[in-house]
Amino acid sequence: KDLQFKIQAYIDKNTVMIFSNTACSLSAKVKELFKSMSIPYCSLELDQTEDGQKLQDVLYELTMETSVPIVFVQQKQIGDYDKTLKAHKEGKIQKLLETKGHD
Amino acid sequence: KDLQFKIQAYIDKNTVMIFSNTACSLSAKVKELFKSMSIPYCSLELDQTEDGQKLQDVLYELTMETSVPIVFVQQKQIGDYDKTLKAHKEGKIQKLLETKGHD
Ligand SMILES: N[C@@H](CCC(=O)N[C@@H](CS)C(=O)NCC(=O)O)C(=O)O
Ligand SMILES: N[C@@H](CCC(=O)N[C@@H](CS)C(=O)NCC(=O)O)C(=O)O
Ligand code: FES
Repeated sequence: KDLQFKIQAYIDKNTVMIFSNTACSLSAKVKELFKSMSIPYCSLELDQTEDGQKLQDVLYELTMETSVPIVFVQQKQIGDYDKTLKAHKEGKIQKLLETKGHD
Repeated sequence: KDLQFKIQAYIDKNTVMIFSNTACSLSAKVKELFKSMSIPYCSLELDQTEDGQKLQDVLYELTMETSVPIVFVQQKQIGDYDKTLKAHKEGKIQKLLETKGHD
């Protein structure tokens, strides 16, 4: 479907991709996490996007996550806020960013 | 207005009143806080209530809070999640519940 293509493009084109909601403080928190690491990210605000609900359905099919935020790093699905925080603490996010830095 | 009356009734009739949203994990967290203290609460889920948006406008006029969750204890406005957590840590919630327990 066209929406699946859109979602995949966002994931492929951005080192860090956050599917988010402007009204959600947990989504805001995950963005602040990347800001605090000085890591740039791209975010798609589903509540402010046309077909936001349909995009969220596509995301579910892709990720099995029903919620926001959903985070991808280097096209790898990290998951929700909890999983992202855990990955950060375990140094996994840093690792993902480094490995592809040496093309 | 009729909605103001409704909101006030919820506050007056419940020792702990939480204005909430079923989709919001921060709202879920504030409820868990009261559960962990074995304190019963009443919650109104604005996303599942008719006129939920209008009720939220009324809540703003009353509380100056634009967000959810919003917590009242013994008809006293505690505020949002952060303020509620802080009040809990400072023992203020416990205090409010005790003072009125001795009628
Ligand atoms: N534990 C999850 C919580 C995710 C969650 O509950 N997200 C909520 C917003 S805070 C949500 O997407 N609710 C709407 C839905 O589930 O469709 C995390 O760490 O991100
Ligand atoms: N710091 C606040 C955060 C409140 C907040 O941002 N709430 C969000 C949901 S998590 C909200 O109500 N967004 C919709 C709105 O502001 O209308 C708290 O401790 O509760
Ligand atoms: S909507 Fe409240 S934390 Fe996500």
